Amino acid sequence: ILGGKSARRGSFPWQALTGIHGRGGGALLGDRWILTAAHTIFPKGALENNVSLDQLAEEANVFLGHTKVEELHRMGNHPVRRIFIHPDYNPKDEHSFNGDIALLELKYPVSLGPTVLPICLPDTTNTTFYADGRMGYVSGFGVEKNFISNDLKYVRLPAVAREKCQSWLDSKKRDIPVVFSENMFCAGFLTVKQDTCQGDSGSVFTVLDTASGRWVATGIVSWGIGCAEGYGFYTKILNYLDWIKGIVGED
Amino acid sequence: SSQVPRKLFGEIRSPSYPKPYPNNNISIWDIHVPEGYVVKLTFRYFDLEPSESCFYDYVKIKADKKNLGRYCGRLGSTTGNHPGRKNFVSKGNKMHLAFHSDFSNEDNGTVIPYKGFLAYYQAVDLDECDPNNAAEEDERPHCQHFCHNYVGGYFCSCQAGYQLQGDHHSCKAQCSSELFTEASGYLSSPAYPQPYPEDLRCNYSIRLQKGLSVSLKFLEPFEIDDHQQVHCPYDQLKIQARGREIGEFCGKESPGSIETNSNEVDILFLTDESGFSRGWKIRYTSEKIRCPQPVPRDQFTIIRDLQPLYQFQDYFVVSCKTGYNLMEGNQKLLSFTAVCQADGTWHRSMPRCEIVNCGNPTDLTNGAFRYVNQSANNNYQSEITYRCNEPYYHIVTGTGGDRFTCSAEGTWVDQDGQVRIPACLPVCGKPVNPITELER
Repeated sequence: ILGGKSARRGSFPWQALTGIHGRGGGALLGDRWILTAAHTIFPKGALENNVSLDQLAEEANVFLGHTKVEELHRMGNHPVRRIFIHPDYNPKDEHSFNGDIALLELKYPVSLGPTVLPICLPDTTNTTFYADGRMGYVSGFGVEKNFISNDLKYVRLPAVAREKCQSWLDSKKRDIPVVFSENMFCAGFLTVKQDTCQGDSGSVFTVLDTASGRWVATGIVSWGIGCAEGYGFYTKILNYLDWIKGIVGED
Repeated sequence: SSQVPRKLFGEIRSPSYPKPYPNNNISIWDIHVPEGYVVKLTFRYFDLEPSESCFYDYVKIKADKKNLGRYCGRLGSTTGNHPGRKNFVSKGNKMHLAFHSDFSNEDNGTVIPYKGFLAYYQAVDLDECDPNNAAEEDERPHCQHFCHNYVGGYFCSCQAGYQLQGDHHSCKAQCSSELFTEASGYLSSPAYPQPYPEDLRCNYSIRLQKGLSVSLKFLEPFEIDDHQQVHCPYDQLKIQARGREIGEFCGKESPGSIETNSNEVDILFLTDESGFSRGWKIRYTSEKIRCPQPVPRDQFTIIRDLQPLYQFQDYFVVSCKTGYNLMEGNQKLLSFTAVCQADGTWHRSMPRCEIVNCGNPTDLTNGAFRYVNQSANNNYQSEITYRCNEPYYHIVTGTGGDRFTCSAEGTWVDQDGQVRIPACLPVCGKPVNPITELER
C-alpha cells in the first residue's frame, strides 16, 4: 500500500495474509472462505502452474487475526481444504486478468472475534458502489516505498468511471496490450501517490454501505501498471456473485 | 338210624310202609339239607296207633334243639295228635325224626294194622337277612350294614364310605384316600352326624387345577373329642394346604370358614379307640386365586381400567403420565403388563415412572444456551433459549424460534416441535474499529 496508513487492529478484521506464490492478500467470507485473486495461486506465465490444486491447497499458508506479519505467523496457519479458481482465469494469457478471482476453503471454520470478522458481499442490485468517485478502502501487506510491509496498511481510493480507466490505459501505449474487461473496475489517482502495489493482490476493495452500516467488498486487488503511477485495476466482485454463492452457498 | 343224605328234597317212610309197620320199632331219620336252607317237612300220609299223649306209637320231630311235637293217631281219631297237613319247618338246616312203635297194635284183642306214615321234606331257602329267622335269640345280625339274601345263601355289603372286612360281615369306614376333584363339594367324618367310628385314619384330599383357591366352611354340628387342658389329645382334625399345616381342630366350637389360598388341600382325621362325638362336615368351594390389588409406586403411574378384584389369569396394564418413562430397574420399558399367576402373585413387580430427561441440549457452535426455568435441569418441560456470540454472529432459527422445550419424547424441540437447533452465522462488515476520518 502506497501513501496509506497503518491499520489498527479490528479495523480490517477480514484481512488475510496469504503465502502461496509469494505474499498476497485475501478477505474472509463467512467463517471458512478466503476470497482472493486467482493470480496469487496461478501467477501469469509461471512455469510451475502444472501443480494440482490439491497440492497447492496442501501447501498454502493463510493467516488471520492480526495487523503485524510476525504476530500473524506466530498465531499460526489456517490450513486450506480446497481451492476454487474461476474458470475464466487463464494464467497463460498475460494480457488479460479477466476472471482474476479465487476462493480458498479453510479446513476448519475460524472463530470470529474483534480481530477476525468476515466482509460482506454487495447486493446484486446495487451498482452505486462502482460510481465514479465512490470512495473505498483497500488494505494490504504489500510493498510500501519499495519495501514489503510488516504491518497492515490501508489507503482510501476513489472508484473511477470506466471511460477514464480506458482512456488512461489507452494513453499508456504499452507494447503489450492489456485487457480492461467489464469484469474489472479501476480506482485511485493519476497524480496522487496513493495506490495498491505488489503484495496487496487478493486483498479487497471495500466501501461502507451507509444504508446497512456494513462494509462491503466491491473489488479484489488485481493488476496495475507500476504502483502509484495511475489507476489500479480491481476484479469487479459484483459480476462474480453467482459464482461465489454457487461455491460458498447462500449463507 | 339213618343219615339222610344232603338233598334238597326227599321222602321218609315208616318201616314197611305202605304195609303196617312192625312193632317194637325205633327208627330215626336225621334230615340234613345244605347250608342256607331250612327243612320243611309235611306228612302226606299219617296212620299211627292213637293213644293219649301218643304214649304208645309216635313220631317225634326235633329241630334246632327244640321239640316240634310228638304225633300219633289217624285222621278222625279222637285221641292222639295227628299232624294233619302241618308244615314242620326248621330254623337250621337239620331236622330229627324219630319213629317209635310199641309191642302191639291191638284194640280190644283186635290187631289193627296201622300203616305208618309217608312224609316229604324239602329244602327251603333260608332268608338269613330276616332277623326273625335267627336260629338263636341272641344271635347277632348276619351283616353289619346291608344283608342280601339269595337262594342258598346271603352276602353282606356296606354303606358308602365303608369297606366290607374279611369276615364278610363287618364294615369299616373307608376314608384313607378320598380324593375330591370337583370345584365344590362336601366331605364329612364317617357316619356323620352319627358318631364316627374309632381307630380312623382318614385322609381327604382336594385337588383342583392350578390357579384355584379352596375355601372350607364347617357346618353344624361340629363335635370332636377333646380335652380341657390338653389340645386335641384324643382325636384330631388336621388341615394342610400344599404340605403346610393350617390348623389342628377338635372340640365343639366350629372353626368356621378357612381360606386356604391353595388348590391342594389335605384333611386328616385321626381317631383313637373310643369316643362318642358326632364328627364334622365341610362344604368346600373354590374360586380363582386372588392376587394383591396393584398399587402405583408413584403419582405418575397410571393403571389402566383398575379393577376391584384381580384373580388368576387376570392382568393389568401400566403406563405413565405424559413426560414420564416406564422404568423397570434401570431399563426403560415401552409397555408393561403383569399377569396374576396360579400361586396368587403377579409375574412382574410394579414398575415406576421416571420423569423424561432430554439430556444436555446440543451445544450451539459459536453460541450458547441458558435455562429459562429456575430448576435449570434437563427434565420434561424444562426450557432453554439459544443465543449467539454477538456481535460477531447472529442467530438464524427455524419458524419455531430460539426457545426449546424438553418434550415428552425426550428431545429438545422448538415451538414448532422441531429438533433442529438454530445456527450462528457470521456477521459481516462490522469491524469493531471502523475507519473514521478526522482530517478533512
